[in-house]
Parts: sequence; structure tokens; C-alpha cells
Amino acid sequence: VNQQSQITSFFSKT
Amino acid sequence: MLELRLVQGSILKKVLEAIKDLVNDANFDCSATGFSLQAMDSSHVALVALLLRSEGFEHYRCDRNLSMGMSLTNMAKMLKCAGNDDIVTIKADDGSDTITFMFESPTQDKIADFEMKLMDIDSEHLGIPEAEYEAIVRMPSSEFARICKDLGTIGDTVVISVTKEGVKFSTRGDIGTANIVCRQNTSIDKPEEATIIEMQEPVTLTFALRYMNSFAKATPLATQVTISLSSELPVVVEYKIAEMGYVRYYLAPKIEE
Repeated sequence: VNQQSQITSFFSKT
Repeated sequence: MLELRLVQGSILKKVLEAIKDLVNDANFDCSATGFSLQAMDSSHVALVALLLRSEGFEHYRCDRNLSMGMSLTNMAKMLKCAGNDDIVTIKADDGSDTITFMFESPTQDKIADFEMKLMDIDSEHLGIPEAEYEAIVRMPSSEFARICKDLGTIGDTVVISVTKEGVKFSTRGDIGTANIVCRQNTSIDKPEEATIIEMQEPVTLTFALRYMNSFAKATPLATQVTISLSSELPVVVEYKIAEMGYVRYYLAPKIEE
């Protein structure tokens, strides 16, 4: 099953 | 004091149409570099980054860095009132809670100003690392829009797969499946119709079509779109804005659990 990942798990807050 | 004059005001109209469905409210940042925005959609699956460089404006005055929160829906409503050939000037005074959009007809016989209320927006700013992408596809933006629209009628997700054969867009739905392959085509006489594939490694990634169709709203901004892919990284879908900058969309992939 494909789960939608989130942008925030690839790019961190500045 | 902020004063930005853009002779080709239609660019700003098109930018708003390209981002307003993805993001409701966002902070526009103004600095010596340019007029920019970074915002995520409400579910944090997609991110849009806009840059309009200061050199692209006929007049660019920004005395100090400013961040202005705006409802993109309301900003789009106001910019819709500008004619396609109008010159658009954005003005704001220091400490003001409003921004003014001034529209001048090319013959200067009609001048309108629209003042819009600003809003306070808490937004997270993300650092986007420089990445070497395994595959970069450049293709006509209208072709990409057509593919996303067509596949969206059949399935919810698109599998984008780049091999040395070309780039394949596939979907699967209740009614069946669809595969569209675009091969490299370096038409020399019509560069806007070229499809160019730079591949270091074959890559296959899955994305929600709903977002791809939302990104395709930027099609009027550029004849070509660039799709950059690496396994386990968000895809970057970039529309260059001639001589001014870009709209880049980042979309998190669907990952097998």
C-alpha cells in the first residue's frame, strides 16, 4: 500500500 | 516603503491563478533580491516557491525586508480586475496593514487602485537543500498538463518512471489502466516543443494526481516545464517565468509502507 508522505519529512524548518 | 512596478502585469495575474488553489493564505516576502513566497498546502504534502527577481521589475523599491500576509483568494480577486495589458504597481507603506495594487492601462487613460487588507499568518519556512536529481525531464508544459488531466480521469495517482526509453506516466483506476510514454525529442526548429531527458539513474516515483493537476495551473506562465526526480525525494515541477524567476512546486511522493 502506498502512503502519502509529507514535505516536512524531507525538508526541515529554518 | 515598498513600490514595485511591473509593466507586464499579466505575469502577476497568472502567478496568482497558478498558486491560489494550492495555498489559501501566505506571506509574500520582499527584499532586495525580489518578491518571493514559500508556502505549503494545508496538508503539508506540497510546497510552492515563487521568485520574481527585482531586476525583472521596471521599478523596484524595497527599503527594508518585509513579510506581508495575504489571502491569495482575495489577491486573485483584485488582480482579476487588472486588464491583461495593464501595468501593475504594488505599493505598501511601512507598518501599514494594507497593500495597494495600482493598474494602469497601456495608454494611461485608465488608472485604478485597489487596496487590500493584509493578515497575520504564522507560517513555517522550510530549508530546501540543493539536490542532484537522478532524472530531469524538460517537456512542453501543455503536454504535461494534458497528461495529468487525462490520467486524472482514470486514477488518483501517477507513477512517473524515467528510463533510457523515455518518461512514462501510468495510472490505475476502477475502470482500467493507462500508460503514456514520452520519448526524447530535441526538435531544433521549435525548442518549445522539445522533450529532453537527462538521466543519471532510472527512477520511479508515485504521486497524487490531484496535486499535479493543481501545479498545471501554472501552464500559462511557461511553454516548458521541468520535472526533477530522485528516489525518495519530493519531485520538483518548475515553471520558469521569463527573465524574472520561477514558480516551483515540490510534491512529497507516495511511499510503500
